[in-house]
Amino acid sequence: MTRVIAILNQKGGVGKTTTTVNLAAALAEMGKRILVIDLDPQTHLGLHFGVEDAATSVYDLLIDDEVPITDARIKARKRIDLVTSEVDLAAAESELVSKTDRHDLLAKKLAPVLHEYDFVIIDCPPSLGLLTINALAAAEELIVPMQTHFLALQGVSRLFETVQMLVGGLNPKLRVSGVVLCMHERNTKLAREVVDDLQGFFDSSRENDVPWKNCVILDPPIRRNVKLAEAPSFGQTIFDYEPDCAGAQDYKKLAESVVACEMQN
Amino acid sequence: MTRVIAILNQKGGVGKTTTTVNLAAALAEMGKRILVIDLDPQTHLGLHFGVEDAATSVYDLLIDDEVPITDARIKARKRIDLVTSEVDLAAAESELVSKTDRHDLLAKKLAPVLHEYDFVIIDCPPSLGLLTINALAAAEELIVPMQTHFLALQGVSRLFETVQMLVGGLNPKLRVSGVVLCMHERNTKLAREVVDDLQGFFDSSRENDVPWKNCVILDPPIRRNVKLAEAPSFGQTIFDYEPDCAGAQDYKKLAESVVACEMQN
Ligand SMILES: Nc1ncnc2c1ncn2[C@@H]1O[C@H](COP(=O)(O)OP(=O)(O)OP(=O)(O)O)[C@@H](O)[C@H]1O
Ligand SMILES: Nc1ncnc2c1ncn2[C@@H]1O[C@H](COP(=O)(O)OP(=O)(O)OP(=O)(O)O)[C@@H](O)[C@H]1O
Ligand SMILES: [Mg+2]
Ligand SMILES: [Mg+2]
Repeated sequence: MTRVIAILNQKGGVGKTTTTVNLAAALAEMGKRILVIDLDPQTHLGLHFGVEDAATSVYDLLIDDEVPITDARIKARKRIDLVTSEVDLAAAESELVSKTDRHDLLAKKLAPVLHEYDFVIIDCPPSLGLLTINALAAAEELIVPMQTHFLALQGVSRLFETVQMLVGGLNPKLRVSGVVLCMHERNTKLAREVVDDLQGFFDSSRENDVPWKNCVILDPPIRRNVKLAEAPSFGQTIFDYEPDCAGAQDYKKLAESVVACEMQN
Repeated sequence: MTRVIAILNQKGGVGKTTTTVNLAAALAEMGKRILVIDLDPQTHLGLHFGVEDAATSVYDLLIDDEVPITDARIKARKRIDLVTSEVDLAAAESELVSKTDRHDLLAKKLAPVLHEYDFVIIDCPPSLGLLTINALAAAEELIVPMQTHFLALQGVSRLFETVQMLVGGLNPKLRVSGVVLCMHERNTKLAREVVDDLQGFFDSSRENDVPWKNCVILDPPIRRNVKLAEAPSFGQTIFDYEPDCAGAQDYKKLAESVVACEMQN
């Protein structure tokens, strides 16, 4: 049963792309077959995997009904296929606004190949526009990376409200399955308080009919580790670059938690 | 001579608001009179200063030609006045698009009060839309906070190209006066390489007629310091919260560098 997961947070620089890359790589190391989609005009996924952007990008997939996903995907690693982005994707939001099924463009392109993968992971830009809405319509699950900082909590509650509003009409089966704590500084009072607040928010939502009803704080938090910031400058995942470092250990365990949380949902 | 400075970077979470607040507070401690403008619909400046958003916000200033800035500004600290934002500002980008002088709305509102301040500091949202363009039209200087990470360099060169394009028609006197290195991890190879690359980029632009011709990497870098992330949860600047910590020392010295770099420009 393929799991389609959107990695989402409208706040910038919180660890979406780093999580997309290293979660995908960790799952592939567990033998899973992964398709990764770059929906961000910043085009970071190609850089992180050390591959050239493909001639056919996710932009072509969205803009042109005739282009199949098999034209766009490239092999990024053993068991990881990648659909790259391009800078022109930034224009897509205004270009796509007039298409009849503008929310479902990605979902339609994914449908024929879903059975080939265990996981499809979609990296979203830091916004709640049409690209992210395509991810929300195509996915069944959301994972929200966030920092354990004070202002991050406000951003997350606004994000959840927006998801609830969008999802109602668009994709009622969508659920927020987990939050990933990124760049976590464990021994700080601030981080502990933010985690407590967040856990409290989820505990109080268990009885409500909301998309985050069963949302968990995925274990473990991903510790701040400069190796995770260095790896993309070499076009490497953390498992290529420094497989024994704290960042690699954390993402490996996170992948195990992601696999395990399917059982409960 | 009032210096109007926009704090800009389209990337999210790089330290714009933290720099706006603590640079303003450090300059005020040096006896300067400061006006701070919150142009971000996330409305973080009110939170950082521990003040309620005012009944009249920057949104009203932009939308309504009749509202003077004296209606909106509130006293945030001794020598710091603040114009707060509101969530509805997010709608402003589409609402303002049809106004005849949509780029100059902020500049016009600032003009009558400039003489009351030594510095006007404008906190921008993480985007290059109409709000940020209003900041670019109103300012004479840009300060760009950035992280010393690999992908940050790419973001900065794209930002500079966009500034050059916008500035040509909009505000030919605008210059990029400095980059602030935020959340800097000094002893890492990555940070050193990013700083070298950035310095190299500026050195090679000294002879060209570009807005960053005289841009400097402002000294010192702002070290990563959890106190800077804790202060806003108490509605305090770093000088209220923990005046002897590394974050406060760094911003104090940064303010001295900002004052000094006027002499050369
Ligand atoms: N655990 C970590 N430790 C250290 N650095 C990290 C960690 N996670 C991410 N980073 C670095 O922080 C920066 C932001 O991370 P990333 O690009 O993954 O965020 P993002 O949410 O995808 O950003 P955007 O909103 O711009 O797409 C990058 O330079 C990345 O290398
Ligand atoms: N030097 C620092 N050390 C530790 N934490 C920091 C530092 N500078 C900023 N932070 C924290 O990092 C996060 C992002 O900073 P900030 O809000 O200033 O960035 P921003 O560029 O204004 O973000 P946005 O694009 O969302 O407006 C905040 O939680 C802030 O408290
Ligand atoms: Mg990203
Ligand atoms: Mg900000």
